[in-house]
Amino acid sequence: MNIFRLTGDLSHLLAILILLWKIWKTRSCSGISGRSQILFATVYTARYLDLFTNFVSVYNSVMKIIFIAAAFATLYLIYVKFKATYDRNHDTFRIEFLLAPCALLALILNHEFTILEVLWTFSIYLESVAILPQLFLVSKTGEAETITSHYLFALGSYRALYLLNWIYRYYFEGFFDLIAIVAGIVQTVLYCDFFYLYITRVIKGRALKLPA
Amino acid sequence: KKQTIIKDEL
Repeated sequence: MNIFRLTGDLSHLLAILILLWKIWKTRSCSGISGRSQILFATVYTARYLDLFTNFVSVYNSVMKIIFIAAAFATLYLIYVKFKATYDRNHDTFRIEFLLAPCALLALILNHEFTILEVLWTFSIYLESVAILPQLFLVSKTGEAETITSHYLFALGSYRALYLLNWIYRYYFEGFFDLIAIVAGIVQTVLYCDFFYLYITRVIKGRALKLPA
Repeated sequence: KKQTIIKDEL
């Protein structure tokens, strides 16, 4: 464990908690893409199946349980509890165009052709594009609530911190996983546009409005 | 090349 990975995980945890808090407090999931949340729940389910087979550490297991539980709790809030506030008309990104290619690529490009490894690879590829429906929703509505932009900033930062973690691990442990690194770069690059808007607008107290 | 890395990352 290193500082980059720890702050990355905490940033990830913060993002998930901010999202739950926003929906619960405002009793509304407006501006939130349910489709992205479906993808995230899929990512965690596919990736954390080893939760019961190989124990890494208490921290690792606890975080996995929290991520899976929070993902499904968010889905419940969006599609059941506060369904009336779900922005169905704008949340239209075709996630099958993300799921199928990621599944295909995971079958072709992986470290080992075993169930757990292919599912892990699928979750890595899917996570790199899982935010697209959310970014698409923000671009369609042309704006995002400030709390939602904090959620996106924390979520985008987590994988950027993981990139630093991989650089650290490469130099100090000789460890690297090309699949995770390439997908992590793609994932972080997708946030760049949002990071720019967040830094130039939200930090200065102005609302996150996309230039029309 | 098979990388038998233990998955210790989240």
